[in-house]
Amino acid sequence: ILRVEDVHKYYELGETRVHALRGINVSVESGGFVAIMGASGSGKSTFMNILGCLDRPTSGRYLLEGIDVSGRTKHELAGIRNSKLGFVFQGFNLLPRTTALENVQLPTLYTAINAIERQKRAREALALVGLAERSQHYPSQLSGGQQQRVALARALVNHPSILLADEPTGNLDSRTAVEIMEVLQDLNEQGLTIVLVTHEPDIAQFAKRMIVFRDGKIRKDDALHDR
Amino acid sequence: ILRVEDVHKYYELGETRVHALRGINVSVESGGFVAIMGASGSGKSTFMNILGCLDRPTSGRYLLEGIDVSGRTKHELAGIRNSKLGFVFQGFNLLPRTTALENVQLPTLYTAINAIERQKRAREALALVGLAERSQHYPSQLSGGQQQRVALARALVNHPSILLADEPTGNLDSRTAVEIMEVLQDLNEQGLTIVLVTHEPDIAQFAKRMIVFRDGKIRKDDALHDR
Ligand SMILES: Nc1ncnc2c1ncn2[C@@H]1O[C@H](COP(=O)(O)OP(=O)(O)OP(=O)(O)O)[C@@H](O)[C@H]1O
Ligand SMILES: Nc1ncnc2c1ncn2[C@@H]1O[C@H](COP(=O)(O)OP(=O)(O)OP(=O)(O)O)[C@@H](O)[C@H]1O
Ligand SMILES: [Mg+2]
Ligand SMILES: [Mg+2]
Repeated sequence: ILRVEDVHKYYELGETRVHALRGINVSVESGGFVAIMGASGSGKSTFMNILGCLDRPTSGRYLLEGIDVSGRTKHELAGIRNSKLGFVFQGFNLLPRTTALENVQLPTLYTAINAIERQKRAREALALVGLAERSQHYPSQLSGGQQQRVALARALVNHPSILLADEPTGNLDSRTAVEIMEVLQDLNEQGLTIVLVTHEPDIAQFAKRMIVFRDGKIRKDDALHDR
Repeated sequence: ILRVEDVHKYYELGETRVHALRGINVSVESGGFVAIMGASGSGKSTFMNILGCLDRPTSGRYLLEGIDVSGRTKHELAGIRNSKLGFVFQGFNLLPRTTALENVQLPTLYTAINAIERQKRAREALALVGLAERSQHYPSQLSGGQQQRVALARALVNHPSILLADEPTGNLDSRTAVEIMEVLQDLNEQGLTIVLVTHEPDIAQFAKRMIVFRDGKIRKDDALHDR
């Protein structure tokens, strides 16, 4: 469902150039569940942003459901992103002046569903992450872990076929993190393809496959069997 | 050095009221190293914000170096905060349009040191967290873990006597996290009092004492001996 071929990413910074991705080759099949790990600065978020069509590779190819997204316009990329992908950012990216419920609804505003269905889905997504009771709270009225879960609910509200989650449990205590991972496992068993970044080996074990990045390259790519 | 007596914190939210802290009693001696753990929403950040004079308890007393800070003006609180405390926020709070070096210098702007000393200290603090080479980069040009380390450097730049760090390693890979914790252990052995929040038991083990929060109360408070 996702295929990345010889992707390089350079960030140009005045006189310096950061070679963040150095020839990445990865395929993820429909229904896959991949955990990505690696050192700080090794290229994980850069890779995730490309998978999520939020950025472009400097060179290489990216095929999403067989479509080469390299040649797409920004408008087409936004359409692909909204209809297929759910994304959890490392920094959550919640709108500070909107409630949890409104934040979760945001991706639905770009679809053709009506207001009643929109709210219903947002409430279901908040309930899925254990925050049904906090729908009217603003991000500043929520703990770090609660905000993170709102971000996850927002990523799931359009029932995407692919979830890209950059550190979805970093601010959660172990028990809440396990609860969230069990929700994701259930969704994966129903067909959701999941690619997540985590620094926690315990969290990675919920996945079916682990990819380890190092200095912009993939260093390991193994199936996980005892979960 | 820090003493909290029967502190309660209520957040008023229209018709609801969140009882975030429910009678907290804690003392931390000079040179102490405390790790705070607990479930998402259990009151850790609320407690840290009170310790850091960023918020006030609804009731109870807070003595900081023998001074009852409850009765202080905002101006006096800001002065106490800037001269004694270093704070790492759960969400980093870096200024997006300023470089890493400028972000780290921010707390020094409120002191009487000159520009040369100011830059020297900021560079030393960045070197301490392994980011000497990235001083001219903006937060958007840094990975999540790199931003977190800039936030830690900023907390240390004024050589505070107390460091309050809310999840200082949540976005770091294990190896970088251990390096950071060793830096903090060294600083603690030189006299820095440290209170840190973490969800990672491995990180907590670097401390000398662990406090566990649950539903706004302290449930455990034990010295740690095998570190
Ligand atoms: N917008 C940008 N401009 C310039 N450099 C960047 C940018 N984004 C990331 N980088 C650099 O590219 C490299 C890879 O960054 P990336 O965010 O992908 O790392 P990461 O693996 O996600 O790290 P972390 O675990 O700390 O989140 C790092 O050296 C980072 O500083
Ligand atoms: N500014 C606020 N206004 C209203 N409620 C708040 C506010 N800040 C926190 N709360 C609520 O108070 C409770 C405790 O929050 P706190 O941020 O202290 O938790 P935490 O232990 O830090 O959680 P996490 O591990 O998720 O960061 C939570 O229910 C939270 O939603
Ligand atoms: Mg990252
Ligand atoms: Mg918190």
